[in-house]
Amino acid sequence: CGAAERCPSCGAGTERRLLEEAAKRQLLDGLRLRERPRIAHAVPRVAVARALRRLQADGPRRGDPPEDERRFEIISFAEEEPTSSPGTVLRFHLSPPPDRDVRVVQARLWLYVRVPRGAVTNVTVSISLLEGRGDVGGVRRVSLSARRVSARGSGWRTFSILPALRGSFGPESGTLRLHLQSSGDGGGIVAASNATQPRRPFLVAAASSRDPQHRVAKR
Amino acid sequence: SLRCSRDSALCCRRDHYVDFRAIGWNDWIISPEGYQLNYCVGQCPLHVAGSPGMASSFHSAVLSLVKANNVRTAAHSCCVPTRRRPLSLLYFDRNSNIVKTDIPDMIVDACGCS
Repeated sequence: CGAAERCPSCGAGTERRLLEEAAKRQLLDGLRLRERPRIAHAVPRVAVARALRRLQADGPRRGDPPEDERRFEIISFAEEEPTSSPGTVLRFHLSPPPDRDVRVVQARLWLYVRVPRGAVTNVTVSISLLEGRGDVGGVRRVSLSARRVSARGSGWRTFSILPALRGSFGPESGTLRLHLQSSGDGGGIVAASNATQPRRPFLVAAASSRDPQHRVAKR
Repeated sequence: SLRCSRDSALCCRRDHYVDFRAIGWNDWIISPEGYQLNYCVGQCPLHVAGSPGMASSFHSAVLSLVKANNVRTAAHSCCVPTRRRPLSLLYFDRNSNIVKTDIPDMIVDACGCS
């Protein structure tokens, strides 16, 4: 303090670069990331916009969190896994936020149910969690939801799958696998057959974590 | 808690906007497009110690302590943030998931002398 705060050898360019480096450091520290994420595969902007609209449609986030609590909302887009069993296997890569004690408070799967134009149909959708690797027939399955959806025309439907995450972001591996089966007269689920599919199923999870650093800072 | 003008010498808040496109981070940060990296700069001579941005009672407390302890008048205190707010961020993580979170105390709103 009190020292000459201007950097004697700094020109405007140097000062701007210093500030940009400071901003990068501040953002990564604030997100608890060691380095900036390298995006493995870009998500189509249409799918991002649609998912964000759903996130907003889910209603305003519950009031301000307590000072030492941080809230996250994560949208994860499904990848389809090949399976020899009837139905579809969806895989989600949920890299848990860097905090350790994250508590998942809400988890919903968004599926696009396609129904022939003008028809009213009943589709029964059953969702189960696949534990472990391997195809549907060889792993333990935990039933999460089996629900009859009466659909007048195609559209998005949500299914709560909170038990699948059991308070955390899925298995340690960070990969969550769900097996979907739909039965009904004429309706069906649009799976994530390819990454550019604008109607890819996606998962919205809301979590909170205690923010030890913030608590200390406040004290 | 004053914004610095060009020739401010006393403790003030210097504003600096960082555009994520300018630092090449707009590919993974979806929103916002940038943020205010404000910081505190300037002198805190004794007579303003504990003043702008802090409760005035704190200021008088500091001055009476200084007199009572005969602190060297050349002492300076520090120009520090006295009010900050969170930054809401929407970004892609390494698995191309979209994460929405608030980073607490990210933006300096006011500065003052400690």
